[in-house]
Amino acid sequence: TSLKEKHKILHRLLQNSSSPVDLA
Amino acid sequence: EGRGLGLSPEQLVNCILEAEPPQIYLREPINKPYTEASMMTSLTNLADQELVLMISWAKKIPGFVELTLSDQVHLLECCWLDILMLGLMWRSVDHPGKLIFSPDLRLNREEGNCVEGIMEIFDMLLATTSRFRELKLQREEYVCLKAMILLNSNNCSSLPQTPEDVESRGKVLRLLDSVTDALVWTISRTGLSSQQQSIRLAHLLMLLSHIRHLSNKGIEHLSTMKRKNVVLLYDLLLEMLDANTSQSS
Repeated sequence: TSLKEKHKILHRLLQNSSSPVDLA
Repeated sequence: EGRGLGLSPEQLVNCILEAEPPQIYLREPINKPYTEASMMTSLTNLADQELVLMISWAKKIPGFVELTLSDQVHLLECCWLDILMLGLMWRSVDHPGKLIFSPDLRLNREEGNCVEGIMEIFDMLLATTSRFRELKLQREEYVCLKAMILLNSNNCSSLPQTPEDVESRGKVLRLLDSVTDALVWTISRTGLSSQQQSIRLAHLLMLLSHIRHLSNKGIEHLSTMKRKNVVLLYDLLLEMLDANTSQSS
């Protein structure tokens, strides 16, 4: 996975095990 | 037994039904008369909220989180507007002539007049919605179609690079088969003859190409609105739009 991919918000929300709603 | 998921079609339909996101509302109410900026701000505000919920939804589709992270990202980037539009059609299906973006934003086609180029998209959304109305789309069919859009969206990706990529692509195809089985099972419960069931399946699937066409139009329109500085896009929506425009250019 490229560095650019890793900085994506989508990437982060998918990776996080908690609900994305909490993150947002 | 759902091709490796260990779920029957009925269980898979129930899982997908349970994954459905909650209803959303405008963060700030919009006053009439609508302007190009106020309407685009409201529509993008809703889209931004829905995108966050869409990520949660995708993670609840059985098998999705077992795909590589890069495939998960790619699938969502390819189909987010198709999914938003199908959701809009489902909310609007019982309201002829109206587009129910949220319970507090119900628009008719003339109200799209204030945004340059959006009425053409509204008309196409209304036409596809009325086709779903004619077909009497059922909730179970709707959720299966939405999951199929997600899993079928990967056609524009590059060739797999690693053994993990190859395995992940295989998983996507098996998941797609499972959801297809689930849709076939749902249609089989309608009491139609076997031939009528096949025709219904074809009618439903053919609408997905209309939705893809609509979402391409929508991406083009949103890019124009962004370029003209009509609306400031939020981070996630901006990122999803950029993923589409950079792929197509």
